[in-house]
Amino acid sequence: NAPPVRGVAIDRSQARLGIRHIPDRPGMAAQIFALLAQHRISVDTIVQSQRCQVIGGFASRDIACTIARADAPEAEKILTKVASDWGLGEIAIDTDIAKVSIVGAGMIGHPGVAAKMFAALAREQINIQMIATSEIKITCVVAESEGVKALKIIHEAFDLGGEGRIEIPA
Amino acid sequence: NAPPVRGVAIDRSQARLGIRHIPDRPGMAAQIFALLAQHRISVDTIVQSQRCQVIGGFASRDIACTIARADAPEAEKILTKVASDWGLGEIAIDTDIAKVSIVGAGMIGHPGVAAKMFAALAREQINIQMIATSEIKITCVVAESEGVKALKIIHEAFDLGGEGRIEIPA
Ligand SMILES: C[C@@H](O)[C@H](N)C(=O)O
Ligand SMILES: C[C@@H](O)[C@H](N)C(=O)O
Repeated sequence: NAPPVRGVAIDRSQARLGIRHIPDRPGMAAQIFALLAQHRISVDTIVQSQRCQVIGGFASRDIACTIARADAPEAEKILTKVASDWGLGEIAIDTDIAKVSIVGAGMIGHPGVAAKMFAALAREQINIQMIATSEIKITCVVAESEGVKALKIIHEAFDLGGEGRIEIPA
Repeated sequence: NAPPVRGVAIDRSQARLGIRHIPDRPGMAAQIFALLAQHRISVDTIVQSQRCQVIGGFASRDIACTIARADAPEAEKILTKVASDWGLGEIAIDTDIAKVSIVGAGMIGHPGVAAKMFAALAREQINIQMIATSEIKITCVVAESEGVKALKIIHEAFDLGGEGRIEIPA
Protein backbone atom coordinates (compact mmCIF):
# COMPACT_ATOMS: atom_id res chain seq x y z
CA ASN A 1 0.00 0.00 0.00
CA ALA A 2 2.06 2.94 -1.28
CA PRO A 3 2.07 5.94 1.05
CA PRO A 4 0.20 8.85 -0.49
CA VAL A 5 3.26 11.12 -0.23
CA ARG A 6 6.61 9.92 -1.60
CA GLY A 7 8.69 13.08 -1.74
CA VAL A 8 9.03 16.78 -0.98
CA ALA A 9 10.75 19.32 -3.22
CA ILE A 10 11.84 22.91 -2.77
CA ASP A 11 12.39 25.38 -5.56
CA ARG A 12 14.09 28.67 -4.79
CA SER A 13 14.65 29.72 -8.39
CA GLN A 14 11.26 31.33 -8.90
CA ALA A 15 9.44 34.57 -8.28
CA ARG A 16 5.74 35.30 -7.80
CA LEU A 17 4.12 37.51 -10.41
CA GLY A 18 0.82 38.94 -9.19
CA ILE A 19 -1.67 40.69 -11.44
CA ARG A 20 -4.52 42.41 -9.64
CA HIS A 21 -7.96 43.45 -10.71
CA ILE A 22 -8.15 41.70 -14.07
CA PRO A 23 -11.54 42.48 -15.65
CA ASP A 24 -13.44 39.25 -15.17
CA ARG A 25 -14.50 38.56 -18.74
CA PRO A 26 -13.47 35.93 -21.32
CA GLY A 27 -10.15 36.49 -23.02
CA MET A 28 -8.27 38.30 -20.29
CA ALA A 29 -6.32 35.33 -18.95
CA ALA A 30 -5.57 34.28 -22.53
CA GLN A 31 -4.20 37.72 -23.40
CA ILE A 32 -1.96 37.92 -20.35
CA PHE A 33 -0.42 34.47 -20.76
CA ALA A 34 -0.06 34.86 -24.54
CA LEU A 35 2.00 37.99 -23.90
CA LEU A 36 4.30 36.13 -21.49
CA ALA A 37 4.64 33.24 -23.95
CA GLN A 38 5.52 35.61 -26.80
CA HIS A 39 8.43 36.79 -24.67
CA ARG A 40 9.44 33.16 -24.04
CA ILE A 41 8.60 33.43 -20.35
CA SER A 42 7.65 30.01 -18.99
CA VAL A 43 5.00 30.00 -16.31
CA ASP A 44 5.01 27.26 -13.68
CA THR A 45 2.17 27.52 -11.16
CA ILE A 46 -0.92 29.62 -11.97
CA VAL A 47 -3.64 30.29 -9.42
CA GLN A 48 -6.85 32.22 -9.85
CA SER A 49 -9.45 32.18 -7.14
CA GLN A 50 -12.69 33.96 -6.31
CA ARG A 51 -13.78 37.35 -7.50
CA CYS A 52 -12.07 39.77 -5.20
CA GLN A 53 -13.57 43.03 -6.11
CA VAL A 54 -16.18 44.93 -7.98
CA ILE A 55 -14.18 47.94 -9.13
CA GLY A 56 -15.93 50.84 -10.80
CA GLY A 57 -18.94 48.68 -11.46
CA PHE A 58 -17.31 45.62 -12.99
CA ALA A 59 -16.09 42.39 -11.47
CA SER A 60 -12.40 41.61 -11.41
CA ARG A 61 -10.15 38.80 -10.26
CA ASP A 62 -6.54 38.49 -9.27
CA ILE A 63 -4.16 35.99 -10.83
CA ALA A 64 -0.85 34.93 -9.32
CA CYS A 65 1.72 32.73 -11.00
CA THR A 66 5.33 31.70 -10.52
CA ILE A 67 8.04 32.29 -13.10
CA ALA A 68 11.81 31.95 -13.19
CA ARG A 69 13.40 34.65 -11.06
CA ALA A 70 15.56 35.67 -14.01
CA ASP A 71 12.42 36.44 -16.06
CA ALA A 72 10.83 38.60 -13.38
CA PRO A 73 12.12 42.04 -14.47
CA GLU A 74 10.97 41.49 -18.05
CA ALA A 75 7.59 40.06 -17.01
CA GLU A 76 6.99 43.08 -14.80
CA LYS A 77 8.03 45.47 -17.57
CA ILE A 78 5.88 44.00 -20.33
CA LEU A 79 2.77 43.72 -18.17
CA THR A 80 3.13 47.17 -16.62
CA LYS A 81 3.30 48.53 -20.19
CA VAL A 82 -0.13 47.12 -21.12
CA ALA A 83 -1.79 47.40 -17.72
CA SER A 84 -3.59 50.64 -18.42
CA ASP A 85 -4.82 49.67 -21.92
CA TRP A 86 -5.99 46.28 -20.71
CA GLY A 87 -7.63 47.64 -17.57
CA LEU A 88 -5.38 45.69 -15.24
CA GLY A 89 -4.58 46.71 -11.71
CA GLU A 90 -1.21 46.48 -10.01
CA ILE A 91 1.55 44.24 -11.38
CA ALA A 92 3.72 43.00 -8.51
CA ILE A 93 6.83 40.84 -8.36
CA ASP A 94 8.01 39.05 -5.22
CA THR A 95 11.34 37.25 -5.50
CA ASP A 96 11.47 36.43 -1.80
CA ILE A 97 9.74 33.07 -2.17
CA ALA A 98 10.38 29.37 -1.96
CA LYS A 99 8.02 26.90 -3.60
CA VAL A 100 7.61 23.74 -1.52
CA SER A 101 5.75 20.77 -3.00
CA ILE A 102 4.80 17.30 -1.86
CA VAL A 103 4.35 14.66 -4.51
CA GLY A 104 2.67 11.29 -4.44
CA ALA A 105 0.16 9.14 -6.26
CA GLY A 106 -3.52 9.58 -5.57
CA MET A 107 -3.44 12.10 -2.75
CA ILE A 108 -6.99 13.09 -3.61
CA GLY A 109 -8.26 9.82 -2.22
CA HIS A 110 -6.64 10.66 1.11
CA PRO A 111 -8.52 13.44 2.88
CA GLY A 112 -6.13 14.99 5.32
CA VAL A 113 -2.91 14.99 3.28
CA ALA A 114 -3.20 18.70 2.52
CA ALA A 115 -4.22 19.42 6.12
CA LYS A 116 -1.15 17.50 7.34
CA MET A 117 1.19 19.50 5.11
CA PHE A 118 -0.39 22.78 6.20
CA ALA A 119 -0.24 21.71 9.87
CA ALA A 120 3.45 20.88 9.57
CA LEU A 121 4.15 24.37 8.25
CA ALA A 122 1.99 25.92 10.97
CA ARG A 123 3.99 24.11 13.68
CA GLU A 124 7.03 26.11 12.57
CA GLN A 125 4.99 29.31 12.29
CA ILE A 126 5.56 29.33 8.53
CA ASN A 127 2.90 31.42 6.79
CA ILE A 128 1.44 29.92 3.61
CA GLN A 129 1.24 32.57 0.88
CA MET A 130 -0.03 30.60 -2.09
CA ILE A 131 -1.53 27.13 -2.60
CA ALA A 132 -2.10 25.06 -5.75
CA THR A 133 -2.93 21.37 -5.89
CA SER A 134 -3.46 18.45 -8.24
CA GLU A 135 -4.00 14.75 -7.45
CA ILE A 136 -0.29 14.10 -7.40
CA LYS A 137 1.12 17.37 -6.08
CA ILE A 138 0.41 19.96 -3.38
CA THR A 139 2.38 23.17 -3.72
CA CYS A 140 2.77 25.90 -1.11
CA VAL A 141 4.64 29.15 -1.58
CA VAL A 142 6.33 30.49 1.55
CA ALA A 143 8.89 33.20 2.26
CA GLU A 144 12.28 32.21 0.86
CA SER A 145 13.96 32.34 4.27
CA GLU A 146 11.47 29.73 5.52
CA GLY A 147 12.03 27.35 2.63
CA VAL A 148 14.61 25.03 4.14
CA LYS A 149 12.74 24.90 7.46
CA ALA A 150 9.56 24.05 5.51
CA LEU A 151 11.34 21.25 3.64
CA LYS A 152 12.62 19.74 6.87
CA ILE A 153 9.35 19.87 8.79
CA ILE A 154 7.39 18.35 5.90
CA HIS A 155 10.03 15.67 5.45
CA GLU A 156 9.62 14.74 9.11
CA ALA A 157 5.83 14.98 9.09
CA PHE A 158 5.54 12.49 6.26
CA ASP A 159 8.37 10.21 7.40
CA LEU A 160 10.17 10.51 4.10
CA GLY A 161 13.31 8.49 3.54
CA GLY A 162 16.69 9.75 2.46
CA GLU A 163 15.67 9.94 -1.15
CA GLY A 164 12.51 11.88 -0.35
CA ARG A 165 14.04 15.33 -0.85
CA ILE A 166 14.71 17.29 -4.00
CA GLU A 167 16.26 20.74 -3.96
CA ILE A 168 16.38 23.31 -6.72
CA PRO A 169 18.70 26.04 -5.48
CA ALA A 170 18.29 29.70 -6.27
CA ASN B 1 8.44 14.22 -29.73
CA ALA B 2 5.36 13.74 -27.56
CA PRO B 3 2.88 16.62 -27.79
CA PRO B 4 2.73 18.53 -24.53
CA VAL B 5 -1.03 17.92 -24.21
CA ARG B 6 -2.35 14.37 -24.53
CA GLY B 7 -5.87 14.63 -23.20
CA VAL B 8 -8.68 16.79 -21.85
CA ALA B 9 -11.07 15.82 -19.05
CA ILE B 10 -14.28 17.27 -17.69
CA ASP B 11 -15.62 16.69 -14.21
CA ARG B 12 -19.16 17.77 -13.42
CA SER B 13 -19.41 15.98 -10.08
CA GLN B 14 -17.85 18.75 -8.01
CA ALA B 15 -18.77 21.99 -6.30
CA ARG B 16 -16.67 25.02 -5.43
CA LEU B 17 -16.29 25.81 -1.75
CA GLY B 18 -15.10 29.36 -1.17
CA ILE B 19 -13.89 30.67 2.17
CA ARG B 20 -13.36 34.41 2.32
CA HIS B 21 -11.26 36.58 4.57
CA ILE B 22 -9.22 33.94 6.33
CA PRO B 23 -6.89 35.68 8.81
CA ASP B 24 -3.51 35.44 7.09
CA ARG B 25 -1.48 33.80 9.84
CA PRO B 26 0.05 30.32 10.22
CA GLY B 27 -2.34 27.55 11.12
CA MET B 28 -5.50 28.80 9.49
CA ALA B 29 -5.31 26.70 6.32
CA ALA B 30 -4.36 23.68 8.45
CA GLN B 31 -7.36 24.16 10.72
CA ILE B 32 -9.83 24.49 7.86
CA PHE B 33 -8.64 21.45 5.96
CA ALA B 34 -8.28 19.34 9.11
CA LEU B 35 -11.94 20.02 9.84
CA LEU B 36 -12.97 18.88 6.36
CA ALA B 37 -10.78 15.78 6.66
CA GLN B 38 -12.29 14.91 10.05
CA HIS B 39 -15.66 14.81 8.30
CA ARG B 40 -14.19 12.58 5.59
CA ILE B 41 -14.62 15.29 2.97
CA SER B 42 -12.04 14.84 0.20
CA VAL B 43 -10.73 18.00 -1.34
CA ASP B 44 -9.57 18.00 -4.95
CA THR B 45 -8.26 21.35 -6.17
CA ILE B 46 -7.18 24.01 -3.66
CA VAL B 47 -6.21 27.53 -4.73
CA GLN B 48 -5.03 30.37 -2.56
CA SER B 49 -3.74 33.52 -4.16
CA GLN B 50 -2.74 37.02 -3.11
CA ARG B 51 -3.86 38.86 -0.06
CA CYS B 52 -7.20 40.34 -0.94
CA GLN B 53 -8.00 42.52 1.93
CA VAL B 54 -6.89 44.17 5.08
CA ILE B 55 -10.03 43.84 7.21
CA GLY B 56 -10.21 45.61 10.53
CA GLY B 57 -6.45 46.04 10.60
CA PHE B 58 -5.31 42.54 9.73
CA ALA B 59 -4.49 40.87 6.46
CA SER B 60 -6.68 38.10 5.12
CA ARG B 61 -6.76 35.79 2.13
CA ASP B 62 -9.43 33.83 0.34
CA ILE B 63 -9.20 30.11 -0.33
CA ALA B 64 -11.28 28.23 -2.89
CA CYS B 65 -11.34 24.49 -3.34
CA THR B 66 -13.41 21.89 -5.12
CA ILE B 67 -15.17 19.03 -3.35
CA ALA B 68 -17.67 16.36 -4.34
CA ARG B 69 -21.05 17.96 -4.95
CA ALA B 70 -22.59 15.47 -2.51
CA ASP B 71 -20.34 16.78 0.28
CA ALA B 72 -21.20 20.44 -0.32
CA PRO B 73 -24.10 20.82 2.15
CA GLU B 74 -22.08 19.31 4.99
CA ALA B 75 -18.95 21.30 4.16
CA GLU B 76 -20.96 24.50 4.18
CA LYS B 77 -22.62 23.58 7.48
CA ILE B 78 -19.46 22.68 9.39
CA LEU B 79 -17.51 25.73 8.22
CA THR B 80 -20.35 28.16 8.79
CA LYS B 81 -20.51 26.84 12.35
CA VAL B 82 -16.91 27.77 13.13
CA ALA B 83 -16.68 30.86 10.92
CA SER B 84 -17.30 33.36 13.66
CA ASP B 85 -14.96 31.72 16.25
CA TRP B 86 -12.20 31.34 13.69
CA GLY B 87 -12.61 34.85 12.29
CA LEU B 88 -13.55 33.63 8.82
CA GLY B 89 -15.59 35.59 6.36
CA GLU B 90 -18.29 34.23 4.09
CA ILE B 91 -18.54 30.50 3.33
CA ALA B 92 -19.98 30.02 -0.16
CA ILE B 93 -20.89 26.95 -2.19
CA ASP B 94 -21.32 26.98 -5.96
CA THR B 95 -22.52 23.72 -7.48
CA ASP B 96 -22.96 25.23 -10.94
CA ILE B 97 -19.44 24.36 -12.09
CA ALA B 98 -17.56 22.09 -14.44
CA LYS B 99 -13.87 21.40 -13.93
CA VAL B 100 -12.02 21.12 -17.25
CA SER B 101 -8.41 19.94 -17.27
CA ILE B 102 -5.75 19.33 -19.86
CA VAL B 103 -3.11 16.74 -19.08
CA GLY B 104 0.27 16.08 -20.58
CA ALA B 105 3.92 15.56 -19.74
CA GLY B 106 6.16 18.56 -19.21
CA MET B 107 3.81 21.37 -20.11
CA ILE B 108 5.96 23.71 -18.04
CA GLY B 109 8.67 23.56 -20.67
CA HIS B 110 6.20 24.81 -23.25
CA PRO B 111 5.35 28.47 -22.71
CA GLY B 112 2.05 29.08 -24.38
CA VAL B 113 0.18 25.89 -23.50
CA ALA B 114 -1.82 27.63 -20.77
CA ALA B 115 -2.39 30.65 -23.03
CA LYS B 116 -3.65 28.32 -25.77
CA MET B 117 -6.14 26.63 -23.42
CA PHE B 118 -7.36 29.99 -22.13
CA ALA B 119 -7.63 31.35 -25.70
CA ALA B 120 -9.71 28.35 -26.78
CA LEU B 121 -12.18 29.04 -23.96
CA ALA B 122 -12.22 32.75 -24.79
CA ARG B 123 -13.14 31.99 -28.43
CA GLU B 124 -16.39 30.48 -27.14
CA GLN B 125 -16.92 33.35 -24.69
CA ILE B 126 -16.47 30.93 -21.77
CA ASN B 127 -15.45 32.80 -18.63
CA ILE B 128 -12.69 31.20 -16.55
CA GLN B 129 -13.62 31.22 -12.86
CA MET B 130 -10.73 29.38 -11.26
CA ILE B 131 -7.29 28.22 -12.41
CA ALA B 132 -4.82 25.77 -10.89
CA THR B 133 -1.80 24.25 -12.61
CA SER B 134 1.01 21.74 -12.21
CA GLU B 135 3.61 20.56 -14.74
CA ILE B 136 1.32 17.86 -15.98
CA LYS B 137 -2.12 19.41 -15.58
CA ILE B 138 -3.90 22.72 -16.17
CA THR B 139 -7.34 22.99 -14.59
CA CYS B 140 -9.98 25.62 -15.28
CA VAL B 141 -13.33 25.88 -13.54
CA VAL B 142 -16.16 27.22 -15.73
CA ALA B 143 -19.94 27.39 -15.39
CA GLU B 144 -21.44 23.91 -15.58
CA SER B 145 -23.54 24.76 -18.63
CA GLU B 146 -20.33 25.67 -20.51
CA GLY B 147 -18.52 22.46 -19.61
CA VAL B 148 -19.26 20.39 -22.68
CA LYS B 149 -18.59 23.34 -25.01
CA ALA B 150 -15.28 23.87 -23.16
CA LEU B 151 -14.32 20.22 -23.59
CA LYS B 152 -15.01 20.35 -27.33
CA ILE B 153 -13.18 23.59 -28.04
CA ILE B 154 -10.10 22.46 -26.12
CA HIS B 155 -10.20 19.08 -27.83
CA GLU B 156 -10.14 20.85 -31.18
CA ALA B 157 -7.54 23.41 -30.18
CA PHE B 158 -5.05 20.73 -29.19
CA ASP B 159 -5.89 18.33 -32.01
CA LEU B 160 -6.65 15.49 -29.62
CA GLY B 161 -7.54 12.08 -30.98
CA GLY B 162 -10.57 10.00 -30.18
CA GLU B 163 -9.10 8.79 -26.92
CA GLY B 164 -8.26 12.30 -25.80
CA ARG B 165 -11.49 12.90 -23.89
CA ILE B 166 -12.53 11.80 -20.42
CA GLU B 167 -15.89 12.67 -18.91
CA ILE B 168 -16.98 12.42 -15.31
CA PRO B 169 -20.71 13.06 -15.34
CA ALA B 170 -22.60 14.85 -12.61
C1 LIG C 1 -10.04 36.79 -14.97
C2 LIG C 1 -9.91 35.96 -16.22
O1 LIG C 1 -9.51 34.66 -15.90
C3 LIG C 1 -11.19 35.91 -17.04
N1 LIG C 1 -12.26 35.35 -16.26
C4 LIG C 1 -10.95 35.10 -18.32
O2 LIG C 1 -11.70 34.20 -18.58
O3 LIG C 1 -10.04 35.31 -19.03
C1 LIG D 1 -4.47 32.06 4.80
C2 LIG D 1 -3.75 30.85 5.32
O1 LIG D 1 -3.26 30.08 4.24
C3 LIG D 1 -2.58 31.20 6.25
N1 LIG D 1 -1.62 32.03 5.55
C4 LIG D 1 -1.93 29.93 6.76
O2 LIG D 1 -0.74 29.78 6.67
O3 LIG D 1 -2.58 29.06 7.25
